[in-house]
Amino acid sequence: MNIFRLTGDLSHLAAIIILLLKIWKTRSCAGISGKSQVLFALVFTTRYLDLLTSFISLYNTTMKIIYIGCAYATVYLIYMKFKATYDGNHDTFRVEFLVVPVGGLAFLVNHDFSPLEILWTFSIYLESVAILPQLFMISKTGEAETITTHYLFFLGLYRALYLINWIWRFYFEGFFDMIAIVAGVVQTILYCDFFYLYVTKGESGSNKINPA
Amino acid sequence: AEGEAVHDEL
Repeated sequence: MNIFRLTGDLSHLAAIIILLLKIWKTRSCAGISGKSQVLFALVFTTRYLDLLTSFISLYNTTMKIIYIGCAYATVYLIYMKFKATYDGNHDTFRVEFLVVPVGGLAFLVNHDFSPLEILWTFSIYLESVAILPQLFMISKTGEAETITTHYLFFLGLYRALYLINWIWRFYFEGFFDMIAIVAGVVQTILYCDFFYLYVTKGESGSNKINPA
Repeated sequence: AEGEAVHDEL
């Protein structure tokens, strides 16, 4: 565990909590893509099946349970509790265009052709593109609330920190996971445009981000 | 399976 990995995990946790609290406090999930949140719940579920097969550390287990729990809580708030505020008309990204190719790729390119490993690979690939419905929704409506942009910022920061973590681990531990790294780079690139807007628009005092 | 990778990251 290095500082980049730890702050990356905490940044990821911050993003998840920020979104959950925003929906809870405002009693509304307007502007939030339920589809992205379902994909993230699917990502955590398929990746953390190893909770049942191997124990790594108390930290690892605890964080996995928190991530999964928060992901399902978010999906519950969007599709059940605050369903009336869900902006489904603007959440029109076709997720099958992500899930099907990603599923196929996980079968073809993996470390080991076993059920758990294929599901892990699927989750890695899917995570890299799971935010697309959310970004698509923002580009469609032309704006995002400040809190939503903070959520995206921490998600992007988590990815960037993980990249540094992998460079660190390569030099100091000889650790190298090609699948995680390639998917991580793709995922980070998807956030770059958003990062630029976040920084430039954020400083202008405007509380809206227009990605167009 | 034997030699299966353990993924220690989140």
